[in-house]
Amino acid sequence: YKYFKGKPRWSRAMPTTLTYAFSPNNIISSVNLSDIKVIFRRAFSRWSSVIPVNFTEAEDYGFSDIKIGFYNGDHDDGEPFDGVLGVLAHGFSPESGRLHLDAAETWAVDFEREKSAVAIDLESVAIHEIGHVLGLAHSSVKESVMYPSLKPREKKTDLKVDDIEGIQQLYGSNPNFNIEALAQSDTSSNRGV
Amino acid sequence: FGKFIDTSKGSHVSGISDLKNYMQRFGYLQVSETSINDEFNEEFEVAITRYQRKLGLTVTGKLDTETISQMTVPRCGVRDTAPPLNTHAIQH
Repeated sequence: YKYFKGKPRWSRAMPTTLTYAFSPNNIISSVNLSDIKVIFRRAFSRWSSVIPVNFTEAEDYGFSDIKIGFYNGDHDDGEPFDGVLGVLAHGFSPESGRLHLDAAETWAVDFEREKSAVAIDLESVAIHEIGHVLGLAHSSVKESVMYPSLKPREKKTDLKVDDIEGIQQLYGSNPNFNIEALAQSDTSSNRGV
Repeated sequence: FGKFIDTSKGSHVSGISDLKNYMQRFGYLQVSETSINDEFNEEFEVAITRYQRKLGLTVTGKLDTETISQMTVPRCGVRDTAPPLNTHAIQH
């Protein structure tokens, strides 16, 4: 795992709750908003299961800690999107809270329903970008969710030991988290493969 | 991308400037835009090596198949090695 320069993190005392909201003006119509909300709720819960940070959806976009939106091309943050594939999304380091997804992608919440060869798994990307919003930079560990690339129709939704150790160095551990259970799960998976 | 495969330092292939822009975009190369050309020079070789090391690829310093394939995979727009986006942004 790696951090951004200066190792920024959300500086409030732990445990804490961060609010998130979806931009009312920058959303996609190809996926139901209710499905998008379910996906992000699940993505946030992946991180909250390992650190003492909870996430709750706020109605007021302007005052939320984490602001999520889908944008096309140049959207005035100096990091324009590039259309289908290429760059999929970006998340800003703490405590900016901005999480942007490229509206041009074929976002999928279920590959059974979305058959496109260029479909991108929304949950995998959401989990990755939340990692940036919390302070993790890109990892060199290919299996980790913080590895920078994701193929079309690929899912990567399980936090790996590399992700967990990295985020817990920043925020500490969720008291209910058991690293040994995860390690056993990883070992079992590897044995299965 | 086939024309780039196994090119190495000293090569001059049309389109290498695009790969240099890619390397620049993700923090592996820092040169002025005017000096980005189609020559596979030493700076580009260093950038390729850094890219391969960072992404867990075989480190060859060349545009081998594995490296080219990795560059075609969709990815996050956050730079891999440079400072983060907008570190000065503090919420008030």
